[in-house]
Amino acid sequence: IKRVISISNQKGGVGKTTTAVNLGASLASKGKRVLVIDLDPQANASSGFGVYRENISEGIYQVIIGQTPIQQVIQQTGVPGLFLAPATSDLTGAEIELVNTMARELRLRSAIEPVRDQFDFVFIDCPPSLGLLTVNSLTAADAVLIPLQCEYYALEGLGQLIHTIELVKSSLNPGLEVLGIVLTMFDGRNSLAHQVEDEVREHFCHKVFKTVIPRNVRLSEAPSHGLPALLYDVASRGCQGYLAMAEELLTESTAP
Amino acid sequence: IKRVISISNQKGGVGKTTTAVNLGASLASKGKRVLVIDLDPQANASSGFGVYRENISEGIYQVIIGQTPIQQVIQQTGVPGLFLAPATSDLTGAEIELVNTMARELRLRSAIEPVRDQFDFVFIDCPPSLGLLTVNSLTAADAVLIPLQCEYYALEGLGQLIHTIELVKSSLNPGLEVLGIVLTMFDGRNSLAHQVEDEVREHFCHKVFKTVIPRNVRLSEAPSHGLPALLYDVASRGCQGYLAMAEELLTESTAP
Ligand SMILES: Nc1ncnc2c1ncn2[C@@H]1O[C@H](COP(=O)(O)OP(=O)(O)OP(=O)(O)O)[C@@H](O)[C@H]1O
Ligand SMILES: Nc1ncnc2c1ncn2[C@@H]1O[C@H](COP(=O)(O)OP(=O)(O)OP(=O)(O)O)[C@@H](O)[C@H]1O
Ligand SMILES: [Mg+2]
Ligand SMILES: [Mg+2]
Repeated sequence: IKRVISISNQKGGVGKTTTAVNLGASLASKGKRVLVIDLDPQANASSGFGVYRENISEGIYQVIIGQTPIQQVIQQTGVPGLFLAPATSDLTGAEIELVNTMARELRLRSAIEPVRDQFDFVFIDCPPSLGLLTVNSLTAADAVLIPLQCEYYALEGLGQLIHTIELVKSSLNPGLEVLGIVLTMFDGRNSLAHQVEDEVREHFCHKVFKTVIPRNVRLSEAPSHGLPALLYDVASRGCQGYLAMAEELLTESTAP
Repeated sequence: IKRVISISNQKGGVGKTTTAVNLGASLASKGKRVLVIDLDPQANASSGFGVYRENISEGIYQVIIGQTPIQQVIQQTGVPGLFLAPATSDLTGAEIELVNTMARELRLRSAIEPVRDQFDFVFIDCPPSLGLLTVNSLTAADAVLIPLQCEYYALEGLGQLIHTIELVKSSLNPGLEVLGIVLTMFDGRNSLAHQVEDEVREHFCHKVFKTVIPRNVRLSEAPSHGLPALLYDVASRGCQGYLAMAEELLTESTAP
């Protein structure tokens, strides 16, 4: 089954971090061992678990530049079986610093190698860009999960993202596949949301998760408590959406 | 009055493009001459005016690398008095390409110089990052307008943004100021939105626009028609929000 999954979309605010945190937590609650890597200088996935970059001295930046082995920065979260490799603020300069280094696109892939087999799933939360951090993630991954907000600008950007995935696949990571597209922040009262859903399902067919994540304020409240929705409000529609998505992922990936 | 305004926030999906397009259109409807520069490789501000990057051969990328003068890429939009310098897809590579060039942070500033006085306002729509494109925008600008979604992750990122603005101010653009913070996608039914508003107004006081832009689906539908809300649905709460913001900007900036 696909083990290392890059959660990518250069469009901002489409639910990449919310998906990394809550899909990770949902899979852990089903007995899987999961690692979330925060590759975004905003460090939102880290604070989504109550880990604040001011309080950590070493994170994924030190790992990528080869200073620290990844095992040294991996920490437990509040969810059993769910681990985090946090981001520190020096990650902001990483894209510029990496430009003139050797094997700049392969750094994350080799850094993850020693721990890859210790987890059932490794999720990499990407920043909203197609720069060197996202390329590192796509090169390290077995598959890409694309969160997609049901809005016009988000749909428009899909072509450029697919193009970048294909570029990475042909030049850096031949095994890279699209795991799927998950529709996020879905508000059934808006006709635009239905139009986008119809268009995406028609165009990408079985690559679109059946589970649709609804717009649900509990998902946006949870990070202010440093908790995934599973620990903040397990009965909420948002949390239930990610639990259903985890179920779908497990059923699909065991499917022949 | 502040003429060149960078619309920046590294947090994704907070309403940067929607603000550039609709504040620009609102000011033009009040008789101002406005230029919107699309500095985001996603080219959303361009398509928000019905200009698609497949159809243009030269845009802001050619201007930044010094190949084409900005006058040559500026085009009319459907709103009288509102002009656009569009983005093309080669802008995606600009951040990496600029890293080793001379005066890499000053390129946009010198490119805008010949046309700066021809407009009452120049808005620069930034990508969701603090990389070289955003730094170019902050270096070219007289002031920064910060759209802020009333959510936890968006609030968390404000410190890093203010820090970057101060860095640019001290090393590249001493005249740079914060024009203000505008609260976007405000949903009065959510207590989280009110909490964020209270915190921001307490912390940043008069720097926060009195006008709050409500969450309004008409704002997200308009770009799928290639139109600003002014031409799509002028009576909508979203459009009225940006018209009120334009009024506030004009009144404030003429204030002594
Ligand atoms: N299903 C949902 N319902 C309601 N709010 C949501 C949902 N998913 C995400 N959010 C909120 O929407 C905002 C954007 O989500 P998130 O930060 O996860 O997106 P992102 O793609 O990671 O953003 P960025 O591009 O900045 O990294 C956040 O404030 C988050 O709390
Ligand atoms: N006030 C609003 N009400 C409803 N929808 C909105 C509002 N403002 C923006 N949107 C929608 O929310 C999404 C994010 O807005 P927008 O693209 O303008 O943000 P952005 O900060 O420019 O994003 P990026 O970081 O990707 O550049 C878009 O689909 C837009 O149509
Ligand atoms: Mg994120
Ligand atoms: Mg934008």
